[in-house]
Amino acid sequence: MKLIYSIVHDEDSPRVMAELNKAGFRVTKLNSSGGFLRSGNTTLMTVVEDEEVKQALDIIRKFSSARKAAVNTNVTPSAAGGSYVPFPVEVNIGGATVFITNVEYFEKM
Amino acid sequence: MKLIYSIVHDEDSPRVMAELNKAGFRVTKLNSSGGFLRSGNTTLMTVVEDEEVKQALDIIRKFSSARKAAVNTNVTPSAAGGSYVPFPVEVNIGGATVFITNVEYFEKM
Amino acid sequence: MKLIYSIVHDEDSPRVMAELNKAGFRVTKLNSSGGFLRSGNTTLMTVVEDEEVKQALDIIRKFSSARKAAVNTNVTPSAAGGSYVPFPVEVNIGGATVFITNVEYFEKM
Ligand SMILES: Nc1ncnc2c1ncn2[C@@H]1O[C@@H]2COP(=O)(O)O[C@H]3[C@@H](O)[C@H](n4cnc5c(N)ncnc54)O[C@@H]3COP(=O)(O)O[C@H]2[C@H]1O
Ligand SMILES: Nc1ncnc2c1ncn2[C@@H]1O[C@@H]2COP(=O)(O)O[C@H]3[C@@H](O)[C@H](n4cnc5c(N)ncnc54)O[C@@H]3COP(=O)(O)O[C@H]2[C@H]1O
Ligand SMILES: Nc1ncnc2c1ncn2[C@@H]1O[C@@H]2COP(=O)(O)O[C@H]3[C@@H](O)[C@H](n4cnc5c(N)ncnc54)O[C@@H]3COP(=O)(O)O[C@H]2[C@H]1O
Repeated sequence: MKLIYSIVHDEDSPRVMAELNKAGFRVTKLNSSGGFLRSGNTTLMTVVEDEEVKQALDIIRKFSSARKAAVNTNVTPSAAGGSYVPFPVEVNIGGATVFITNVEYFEKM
Repeated sequence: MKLIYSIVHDEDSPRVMAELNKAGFRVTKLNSSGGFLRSGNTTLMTVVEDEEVKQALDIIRKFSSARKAAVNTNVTPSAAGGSYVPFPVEVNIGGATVFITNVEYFEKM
Repeated sequence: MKLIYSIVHDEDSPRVMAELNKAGFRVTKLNSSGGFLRSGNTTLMTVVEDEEVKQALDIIRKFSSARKAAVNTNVTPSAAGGSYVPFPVEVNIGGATVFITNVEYFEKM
């Protein structure tokens, strides 16, 4: 068996957990924070059978990868004056750091 | 050495920790929550010598296994009317998910 | 790659994280607490390349080891009466418990 750690953004964590559960995986959430940005993030632990690793990674990748999103800002690039015009800007969101360690023993008590 | 993770119910965690300490084990507690029930649970980390694994698992099993308990409910099964009669019902409590990874290096600084 | 866990005192954690980041390491912080003293402590997770383990351990050791510090108490040993005189006393502070597990797979998504 393997223990998959995934450090994901707080906004992505509910969806990743729900999708892992939907696929029959168990997942435990630990509240965490990063050293560099000092903002909160989420560390997920999922113990799976060896042959299920790829499927679990695919779910994590699909729902928490770094991606672009268009958000409306209230400031036009040439905000010389006048009324605010919503202006879509592309920003990077999400992103996951995933690592796997070997599980030597597993028991439900 | 081995790192034992035990995910236990919040109510069982103080007792499990105290019993591990009483037996001379060190233990660290992380607050966690489950993906499925979304309620809180507790993740314990205990690093032990290889030959102590069985003893540590016996303590965890003894104080956090899934078990039955009788609780008094206020509703009789045939609660047609009249006064509430305490009625003992058997419920499942506790339960632990335990997994072990290998520790390659250990140092007290 | 290796996963380095370091359980450090809360007061040492900001400095250890900053120094690891300054050296180019990534670090994730989990809030934790000890079983014995029941007070809070901090568990840091740092995944590094095999050949970087020694450098990361040197940083953790330098900024979180058990050490002596002089603190001023307000009570002289012979506090028979009279005014309080600041009296330096040597106390033990800090200390880290560090353990390392092997990382079989690492991916940034
Ligand atoms: N090898 C590893 N071991 C343990 N935890 C790891 C890790 N790699 C990543 N993490 C965790 O994942 C979070 C996001 O990392 P990411 O590399 O995507 O994004 C990072 C990275 O782009 C940058 N960064 C972090 N540390 C850096 C450093 N020492 N130098 C330059 N950039 C850094 O800042 C972003 C946020 O970092 P932050 O520390 O707040 O939060 C990190 C940290 O909590
Ligand atoms: N392989 C694993 N990897 C990582 N963490 C693990 C794990 N197995 C168990 N856990 C952790 O232990 C808690 C209790 O699991 P248990 O299997 O006893 O009890 C579970 C199980 O009976 C059921 N359950 C969980 N996920 C399920 C799923 N995908 N499908 C069906 N039932 C599920 O709901 C109960 C509560 O689950 P919840 O997620 O709230 O809380 C879980 C989770 O935090
Ligand atoms: N093998 C291990 N596995 C998992 N976590 C570990 C560990 N060794 C240490 N820790 C973690 O590091 C903290 C500091 O441990 P330390 O050994 O320096 O300092 C310890 C130790 O000197 C003493 N202590 C702990 N457990 C003891 C026990 N069962 N019997 C006697 N002394 C104990 O009390 C201090 C504070 O302990 P506390 O439990 O509050 O907090 C512990 C615990 O959270």
